[in-house]
Amino acid sequence: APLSEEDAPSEITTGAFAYLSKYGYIRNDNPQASTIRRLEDYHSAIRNFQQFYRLPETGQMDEETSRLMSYPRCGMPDVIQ
Amino acid sequence: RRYSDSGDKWDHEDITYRILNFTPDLTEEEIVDAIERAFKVWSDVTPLTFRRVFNVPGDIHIQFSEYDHGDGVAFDGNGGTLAHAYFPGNGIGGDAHFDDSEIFSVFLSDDDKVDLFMVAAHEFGHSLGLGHSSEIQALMAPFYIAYDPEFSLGYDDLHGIQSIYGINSDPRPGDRYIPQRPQPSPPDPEVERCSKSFNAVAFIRNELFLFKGKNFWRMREQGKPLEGYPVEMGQFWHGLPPKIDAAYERHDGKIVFLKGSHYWIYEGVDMDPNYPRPLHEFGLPADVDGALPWGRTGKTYFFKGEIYWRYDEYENRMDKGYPKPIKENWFGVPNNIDAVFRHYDGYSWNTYFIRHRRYWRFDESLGQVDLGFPRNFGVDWMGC
Repeated sequence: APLSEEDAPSEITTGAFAYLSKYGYIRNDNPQASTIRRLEDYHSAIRNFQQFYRLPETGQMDEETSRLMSYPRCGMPDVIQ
Repeated sequence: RRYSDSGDKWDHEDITYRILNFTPDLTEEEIVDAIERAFKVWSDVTPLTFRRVFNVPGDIHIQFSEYDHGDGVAFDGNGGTLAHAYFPGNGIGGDAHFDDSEIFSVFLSDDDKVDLFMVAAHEFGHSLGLGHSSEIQALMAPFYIAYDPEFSLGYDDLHGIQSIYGINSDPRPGDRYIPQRPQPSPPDPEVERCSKSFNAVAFIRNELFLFKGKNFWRMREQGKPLEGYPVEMGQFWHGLPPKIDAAYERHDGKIVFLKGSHYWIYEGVDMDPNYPRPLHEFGLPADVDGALPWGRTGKTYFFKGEIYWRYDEYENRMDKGYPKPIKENWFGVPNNIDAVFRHYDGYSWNTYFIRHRRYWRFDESLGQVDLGFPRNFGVDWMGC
C-alpha cells in the first residue's frame, strides 16, 4: 500500500514513493516494513532510478531526478519484476 | 545494450490486431493510419506482419479509455501516464490501452498534445515483448517523445526487437521506416476545417459562424458548411483582428467579438463607433475562452479556464456571486474550452462546448452533458 502522509518519514514524498513503487523500483513486498526499512528502500530505489537513467547516483530526490519523474510517460514498469 | 525484454514473445509471425474504439480527438482514418504506421516501425525490421481484424478476437486489442478501465491499472487524467500495454500472451496479453484524457494528435508536436503514432509505436514494442530501455533517446525509453517527422528506429530498439524475432529477411532497400509526413504546405483552410479546433463559434441570425484564424465558415444545417467557405473575416467585419477568442449575437441583434483584453461591437457588418473597448468594462479578466448568450434572457455566460461568469446585458453589469467553478453547474463540461455556442436543431436548443477537436453536448433541461460525449467535432459538424 502506498505510504500515507502521517507514517512517511518527513523526507519521503509520497508522490515519489508511489512513482518508484509503480514503476518497479521498490519491491513493496512488505508493506508493514519498519519506517527505517522504508527509508532505506526509498533511497535505494531513487539510486536505482538514477542508475537506470545515468543520473548522478545520489539516492536523494534532487532536482534533476524529480524533473525526469515529472515527464509524461508510459504506464508500464521500468523494472520487470 | 540498454533495452530489456520481458521473456514473452508471440509464437507466430502474422500478428492480428483489433481496434476496439476511437478517441474523439481524431477521425477514424487518422487513428487507423497512425496505428498502421506504428506497426510498420516493427514490421519493417522483423519477419512480423500485422493484420487488422474486425469483430473477432485479435492478438492485440487497442482501446482508448480513461481512469479505471477494468484492468486494475487506472489511468491518471491528462498528463502523467499516457498509455500502457501488456507483454505477449493470451487474453489481455499484447493489448494496448491509451489514456483518453490525453489530447491525441497526428503530425503535430504541440506541447499540450500527444502524438498517437509515437505513443503507439512505443506501446506496440511492449505488445511484442520489449520492456523499457534506459537509453533515454530510444523509442522504448518510458518517457514520451514528441512527434519527429524524421523518426526512425534507433539501434537499441532495433537490437532489442531483433533479439526476440530476428531480422526482416527480405528488407526492400531503403525500407527503414520513415513516417510519411504530409508535405508541408501552406495551411489550407479546407484542411483546417477538419484538423484543428476553432477559436470561436456563434449562432448569429439563425446560422452558425465558425471562426478559425483569419477565416470563418457558415452553416445552416449541422454537418453541412455552406459552399464557398471559408472566407476571410476581414471581408465581412472590417477592422476585426484574426484569431478572436469569442463571439455572440446579443439580445438586440448586435454582434459582440472578444479578443484578448478588448471587445468589438458590430451592427451587421459595421463596427459601432469608438471600438475596440477594454474587456474590463464587462468586469472580466484579461481574456476569455468562450461567450454564451442565454436565449432572450439577456444573460451572457463567459468562460475562462475553470471558471465562468454571468453578465446581465440589460443592467450592463456582472451578476453577483460570480465567477463560479464551471464544474459546479455545468456537469461534464471540461475546463479550458475553446468555444461554446447554443444551437437550435429544429426541435430543441442545446449548448455545445468545444475543446481542441472534441465537443460536448450539454442538455439544458438536465443540466449535464449528454451520454456518449465527447465526440469529434469535425466528423459530426464539419462533414469531415
